[in-house]
Amino acid sequence: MPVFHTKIIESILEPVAQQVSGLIILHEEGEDGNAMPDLERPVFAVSKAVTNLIKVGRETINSSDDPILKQDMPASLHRVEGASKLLEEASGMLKVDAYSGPARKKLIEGSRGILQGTSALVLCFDESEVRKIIRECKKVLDYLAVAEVIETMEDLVQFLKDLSPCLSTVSAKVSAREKELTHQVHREILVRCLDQVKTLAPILICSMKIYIHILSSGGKEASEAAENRNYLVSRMTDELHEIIRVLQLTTYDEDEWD
Amino acid sequence: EMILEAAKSIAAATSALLKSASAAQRELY
Repeated sequence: MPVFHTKIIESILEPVAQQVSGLIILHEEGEDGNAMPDLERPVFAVSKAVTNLIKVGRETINSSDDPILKQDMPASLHRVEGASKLLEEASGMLKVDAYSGPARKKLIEGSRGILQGTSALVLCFDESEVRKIIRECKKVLDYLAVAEVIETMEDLVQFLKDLSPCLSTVSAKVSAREKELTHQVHREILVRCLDQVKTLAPILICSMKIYIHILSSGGKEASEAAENRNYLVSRMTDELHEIIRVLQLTTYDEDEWD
Repeated sequence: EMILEAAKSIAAATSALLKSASAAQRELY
């Protein structure tokens, strides 16, 4: 079971997570330990990277129109900033006493804080990106909801003009997201649902054409045609709801299921 | 995205720091 649910997040955080665990184990096993080297330079490099992240993070918050991101991201930035201070303090203490126990504890606490803060930050950003894809899915759902009031060819043409670009966007975005996921089952569900949506779309349009044709020629089978069209709408709606559900899952949710 | 790039830089810098810190401890074993 992968720990991080996207490849990019995994590639960023996994190496640090392993090293933090390694340092904790080493610290716990070797109480007194060797003398620590001078960590001023690597700690300075972290502080510099943190300063840049704070700047970029604030810009992201200011330019985003996502209220959840605006609400959640500042806490992660604060966490990373605080952790960076701990590392600076640890480095200062180790300069005075290279065997300092409290300095080692601060070093671990700071490293863990950097990992947790950065993790929360990229997850917050990732969730916001997922919400963007979900917004596109909901646009398609909104168009599907009006399928049953389309009764003329002119309206159907307009319906197609509106629906097609949204469907293309959903297809491209969900497909790209699926390739980013580390969880195989989630990937498979997204592929299957997206395939279904793409297969059902032209069948739905065909069923709408048939309904309009029967309606305009005064045929008796209009209600059957409407039923068929509504069935296709409901199938596509279900698939899109499933896509939305799976897009929001992380491996943590999966663990909870287990 | 810039935020992911910034996170990558932090991860790389923290990894380098932890390597230095862990190397000193590993010499014990």
